[in-house]
Amino acid sequence: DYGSGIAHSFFHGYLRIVLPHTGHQNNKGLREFQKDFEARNDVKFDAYKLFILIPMSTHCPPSIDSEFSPSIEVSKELESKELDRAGVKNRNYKNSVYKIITSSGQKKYVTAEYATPVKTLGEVMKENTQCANIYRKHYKEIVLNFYLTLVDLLKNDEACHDLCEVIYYDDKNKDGSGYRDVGGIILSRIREIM
Amino acid sequence: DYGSGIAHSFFHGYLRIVLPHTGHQNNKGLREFQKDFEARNDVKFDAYKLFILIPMSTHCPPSIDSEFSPSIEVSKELESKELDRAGVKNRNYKNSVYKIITSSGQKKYVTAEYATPVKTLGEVMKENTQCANIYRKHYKEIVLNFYLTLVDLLKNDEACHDLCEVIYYDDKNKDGSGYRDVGGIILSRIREIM
Ligand SMILES: Nc1nc(=O)c2ncn([C@@H]3O[C@@H]4COP(=O)(O)O[C@H]5[C@@H](O)[C@H](n6cnc7c(N)ncnc76)O[C@@H]5COP(=O)(O)O[C@@H]3[C@@H]4O)c2[nH]1
Repeated sequence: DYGSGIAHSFFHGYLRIVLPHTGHQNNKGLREFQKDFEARNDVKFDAYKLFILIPMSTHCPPSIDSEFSPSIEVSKELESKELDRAGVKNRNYKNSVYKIITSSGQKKYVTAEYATPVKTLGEVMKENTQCANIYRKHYKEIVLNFYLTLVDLLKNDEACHDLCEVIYYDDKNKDGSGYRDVGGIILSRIREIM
Repeated sequence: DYGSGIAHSFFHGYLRIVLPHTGHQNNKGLREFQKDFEARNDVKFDAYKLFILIPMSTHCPPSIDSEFSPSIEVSKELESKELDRAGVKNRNYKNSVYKIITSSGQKKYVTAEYATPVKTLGEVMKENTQCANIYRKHYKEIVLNFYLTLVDLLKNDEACHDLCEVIYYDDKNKDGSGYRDVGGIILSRIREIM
């Protein structure tokens, strides 16, 4: 089914490429890039992980520091890595760093992004086709399956499982007025895991 | 189903981003990048298209100029473009150019790559799980569905349909001794469309 299919694709075609420690200078893993970033910018990450956001509505703006998330500011990107993949020479992979401003004014650095397949599902649903109609009817189920399959794949992968924190959440505001501040959502997860 | 799901993801999450003409200097489309490449390198593309290779076996080496395709040489990459997508700031997209040496010694320049979701499916199948078992049993069908859905999505998209040539082929040698030279496969398609 679609949800578990794109979870497999996301895990094998992306997380397995960007997360693991490889020990090679020209093929660094997430943690190595984060340590380089800390050294270059004199900051500290709370968690050496990639936070993957799965908003139930599929709404994934281009940047996490959207108008709905005032507690989040863009920081710089981690260094990118390039490798040949399926005929694309030097395909570029990189992750973004954000700062979350806490209620006490502290700055917490995190490496985070939305789950791209969920964004893409959102775009597929906007089409005016029969296919898109089916996706619009079942998208909640598809996103849930994507989340459950992804968590399972990570749990069973030695190299990846403690490098990734997947957050599945209802991203709409309770009063229906818009979207929740993602900063608070990430901070709650950080507190849980520390 | 998996095949049509990853075709939607590939079309909306990639082809729609890299192919179309946008008219913006900071968000060029394939054809604009190809024209820049021709000017900088004093060469000519036979076709202003992205050739997407879908090998039935799912075997997609890192570079098209693999040991099985002696008629293909790597050229340079087209210029890349960067844009914010689903929380990844300045995500990088670029395509590769290859030269095909014809039987008469001519050099034909093409922008080509394997369909990465097919590569990823190949990797998913190698796992030692129940899920991978199902994919191994049905992969031929999945790849075919991917191809048919992709062709259909392209046919119905004004902005993309004549910027992409999808080649679905049996990539194994008839005598079972290895894989066919991809150069010949691409040249046949070029002759058909010119
Ligand atoms: N955040 C993020 N950063 C990345 O660099 C990245 N690369 C892949 N993915 C996601 O992992 C999964 C597997 O990727 P695959 O390469 O098999 O399919 C990809 C691939 O076939 C194609 N594609 C996307 N970006 C590129 C690219 N830069 N070059 C070539 N092909 C690309 O279009 C498919 C869908 O892409 P996304 O919808 O962005 O999400 C992918 C997908 O869900 C990424 N996600």
